[in-house]
Amino acid sequence: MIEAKDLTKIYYLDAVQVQALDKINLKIEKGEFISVMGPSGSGKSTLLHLLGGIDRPTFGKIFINSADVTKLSDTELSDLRRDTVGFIFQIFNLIPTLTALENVMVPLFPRGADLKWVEERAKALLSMVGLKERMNHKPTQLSGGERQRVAIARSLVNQPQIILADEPTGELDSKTGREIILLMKKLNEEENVTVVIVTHDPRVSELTERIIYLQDGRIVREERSYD
Amino acid sequence: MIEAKDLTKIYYLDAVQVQALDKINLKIEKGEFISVMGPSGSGKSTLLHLLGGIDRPTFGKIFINSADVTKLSDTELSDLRRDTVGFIFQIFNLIPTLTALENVMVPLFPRGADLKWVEERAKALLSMVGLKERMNHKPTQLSGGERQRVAIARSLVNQPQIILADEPTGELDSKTGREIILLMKKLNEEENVTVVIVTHDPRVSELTERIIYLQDGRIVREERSYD
Ligand SMILES: Nc1ncnc2c1ncn2[C@@H]1O[C@H](COP(=O)(O)OP(=O)(O)OP(=O)(O)O)[C@@H](O)[C@H]1O
Ligand SMILES: Nc1ncnc2c1ncn2[C@@H]1O[C@H](COP(=O)(O)OP(=O)(O)OP(=O)(O)O)[C@@H](O)[C@H]1O
Ligand SMILES: [Mg+2]
Ligand SMILES: [Mg+2]
Repeated sequence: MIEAKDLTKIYYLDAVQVQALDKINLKIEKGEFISVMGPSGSGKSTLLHLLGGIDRPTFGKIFINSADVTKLSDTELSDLRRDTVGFIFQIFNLIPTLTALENVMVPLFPRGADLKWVEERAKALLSMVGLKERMNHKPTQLSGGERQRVAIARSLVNQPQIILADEPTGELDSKTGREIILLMKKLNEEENVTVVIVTHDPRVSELTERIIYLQDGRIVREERSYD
Repeated sequence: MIEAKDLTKIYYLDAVQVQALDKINLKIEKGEFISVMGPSGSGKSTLLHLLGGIDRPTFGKIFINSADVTKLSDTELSDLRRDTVGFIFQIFNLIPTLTALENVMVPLFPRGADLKWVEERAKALLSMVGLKERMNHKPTQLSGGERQRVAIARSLVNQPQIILADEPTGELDSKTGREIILLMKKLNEEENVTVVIVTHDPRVSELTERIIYLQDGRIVREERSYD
């Protein structure tokens, strides 16, 4: 379903080069529920951004459903991403002038969907993450964990086949965080959604079936659980 | 050193009122090393913002070193804050057009300090949090955990008497997070700096000597350790 071949990303800054990813080879099958761990700066967000087509590699290939995404134009890539991927950003990227409800509806706006239906779906997702009472708050009127949950609800509104979650529980207490991961696990088991979660929290990774460890832009270890 | 009396904060949004804090009574002695925990939305950031003079209460009093801060003008409050408090925001609040180094230097700019000395101090703090190789990166060119560490270094540059840290390890792997808390513990033990850490992470709170639990804007429980 998602495959990376010799995936490499180098950031160029004036005199300096930062090798964020160094020949990553990785295969993620449809319906897998995996986590990615590693030290701060090890390349986790970079990997997720490349897998989700939000950024382009410097070298190497990415295949989503066997399509070579490095061959797609920017428009084709963003269409594929919009239809297939739900992305939860490490820094949320909420639109400050829109309410929580409007922020969740944004991914479905350009598609001519029935606005009443989009609103109902967004409300249902916000209730599911415990934000029924906060729908009309703007991001500055929400707590850190509430903003994170808006970002989570938004990632689900277009019923993605792939969820790429960059530290989705970083601002949440353990009870709320656990509920979020179990929600993703439910989508994974009932609808075969592929889920990739970047996390620093072992209580999150222990709920996944496979853990990929990054260090200095490389995969250094993998663990699988069989229960 | 810091005292809250019947501290209350109500946010007003058109038709709705949110009671974020409800008559909080709290005394923090100089040199204490405490943590604040509680569910997402329970009022932790609001409490920290009021204690740090970043926002004003709706009712109730706050005393910093016996001075009633609710009686200070905005200018007096921001002077007190700048001289006394190091604040680590849950959402970092880094200036996107400045480098990591410049961001750390910002709190000392208006004070006519020798610029070379300010730069040396900022560099030392960035090295201390592991960012020696990232000083010239702008925030968008840093990982989530690197941005968090810039925010941490910045909070220490004016040698504050009080550190108020809002989830300072939320984006960090456990090794880096532990180093940050031990750094604060060192400042607490060697220089008697008062430290208040909002956290969701029990591995952080177990390093503190007192834990305050919030729920729905109230203190519901306290724990003290005596070892
Ligand atoms: N400007 C605002 N206007 C209206 N409501 C607000 C505003 N800021 C915060 N709130 C609400 O006040 C409550 C407390 O917010 P606060 O940020 O203190 O929570 P928190 O304990 O820090 O949560 P988290 O762990 O998610 O960061 C939340 O329910 C939030 O929605
Ligand atoms: N636009 C950029 N320009 C230059 N360097 C960058 C840029 N974006 C990221 N980096 C660097 O690339 C490295 C990997 O970044 P990345 O965001 O993937 O790390 P991460 O594993 O997600 O870290 P964290 O756990 O702190 O979020 C970091 O050292 C960072 O400084
Ligand atoms: Mg990251
Ligand atoms: Mg908060």
